[in-house]
Amino acid sequence: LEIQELLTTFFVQV
Amino acid sequence: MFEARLTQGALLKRLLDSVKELVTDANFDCSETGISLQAMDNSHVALVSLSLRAEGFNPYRCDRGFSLGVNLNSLNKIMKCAGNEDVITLKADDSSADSLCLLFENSSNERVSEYELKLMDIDQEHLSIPETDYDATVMMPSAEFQRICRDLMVVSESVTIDVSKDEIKFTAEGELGTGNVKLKPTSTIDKPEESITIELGQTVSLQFSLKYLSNFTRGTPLSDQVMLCLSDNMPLLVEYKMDIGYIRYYLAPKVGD
Repeated sequence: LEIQELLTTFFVQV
Repeated sequence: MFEARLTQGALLKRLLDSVKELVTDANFDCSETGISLQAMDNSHVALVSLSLRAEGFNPYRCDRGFSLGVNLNSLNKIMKCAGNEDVITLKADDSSADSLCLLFENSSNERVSEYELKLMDIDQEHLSIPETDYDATVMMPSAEFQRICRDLMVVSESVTIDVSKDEIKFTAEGELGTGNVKLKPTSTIDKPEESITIELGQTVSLQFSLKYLSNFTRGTPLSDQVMLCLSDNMPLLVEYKMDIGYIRYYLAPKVGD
């Protein structure tokens, strides 16, 4: 099973 | 006062067409250096970052920085009313911008149409995208990338991209079976737009959703080449470069079990 990561895991919200 | 006149209006039509599936509402941030937009899709899996330099417009005037909150579906509907050869001018009163004026002039200038788009207040979170020294940077014909995404979609909705020194490999595995496409670097001097180049720091293998990648390939008409940047456990960067600027798509990876 593949889990789709979220961008907010990698890029900081400013 | 904000005014931006683009002689090749078709470019703006294509640009909007390439983001309309991904985001519905977005802020166009206008400053004296140009127009930029950054927006994530609703599921926060993908992001589009658009940048158009002031030099690409003539004239370009932006007395002070401000944002145009736009519903992209509505803007797209109005852009459909512009001819592919039309010169497109965007205008707004930058102090109380409650609407965006769009002017479409045909080349012989005997047909001018003017539309006003109501603007919205969009409070969007902004992501800071770190400058990344990618493990692998691949340049290839944009049509080739579009075809690979479309072909492998028949096999699976996920694709694994493996980049090594002398090959980029796209692999899909699904119910019906498997499929893969391997490309080797080529450097055809006479046709640079056909060339495939791989700049490798270290080999990298990542998995992505083909649904999103196919969506990104709506940017294909904007540039002959597409740049893919990959780093282990980092979002993929897909960039279509134009004279006037660029459109960049970021996609978070999938992690297998």
